[in-house]
Amino acid sequence: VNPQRQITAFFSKT
Amino acid sequence: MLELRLVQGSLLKKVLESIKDLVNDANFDFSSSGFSLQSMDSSHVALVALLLKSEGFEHYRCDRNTSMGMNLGNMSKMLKCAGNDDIITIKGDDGSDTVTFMFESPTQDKIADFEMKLMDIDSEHLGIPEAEYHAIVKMPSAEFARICKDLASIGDTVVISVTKEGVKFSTRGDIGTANIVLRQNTTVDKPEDATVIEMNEPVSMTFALRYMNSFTKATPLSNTVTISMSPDLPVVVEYKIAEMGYVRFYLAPKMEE
Repeated sequence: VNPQRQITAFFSKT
Repeated sequence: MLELRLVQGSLLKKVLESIKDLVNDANFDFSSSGFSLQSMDSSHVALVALLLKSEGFEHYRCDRNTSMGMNLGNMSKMLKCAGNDDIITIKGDDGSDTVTFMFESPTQDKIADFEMKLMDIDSEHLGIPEAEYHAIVKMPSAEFARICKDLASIGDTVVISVTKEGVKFSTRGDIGTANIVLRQNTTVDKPEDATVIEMNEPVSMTFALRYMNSFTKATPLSNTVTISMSPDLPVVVEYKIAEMGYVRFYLAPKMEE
């Protein structure tokens, strides 16, 4: 099973 | 004072239907140039970004930038009360804790007002950097929806691979495997039926089909969909809204095994 990554790992808060 | 009149009210109904299952609550950000929304799903795996530009409205007035927190399920309930041919007007007053949706029938013989309570939403706004994508696939949105639905009956994840041969959608599950390959096809009668593959470098990534299938609820908004991929970036699934803007879905990839 491939673990799911999160959007917040790629885009940072503004 | 905020007043936006959208003659093609069905567009707003379709926009809500496309995002309401992914996102429960969101802030609608209104400015003089249009309105936008950005929100992640509750698991922070997908992000939706909506833009509707002021030019697409018959009348657009927004005196000052304002943000309105709305429950999308409740908004959808209200917009479902508008007929598909109705003109929809969104109205708001500064400092008010409600927003009004006005529905006018095309012949002006039925006019309805629905006032919805706003809510305070603490939402993080993420910066989405401009990216050069390794591959961009433009294809009929109905075909993409069909593929995601078909593959979801076999497996939970889809591997999307773009090579110079075409774009391949693959899955595997307990009952077996499935591979669907689309080749570039621009010799079609209507441009919206074309599959166009722009590839700078081959790319192959794995995504959860549950989210992909949720994104395809935007299919009624556009005849075509664009899928942009680069390794180690969320995929962008974009449905353009004619003359007005877009709904973009960003989905974080699964880690490769």
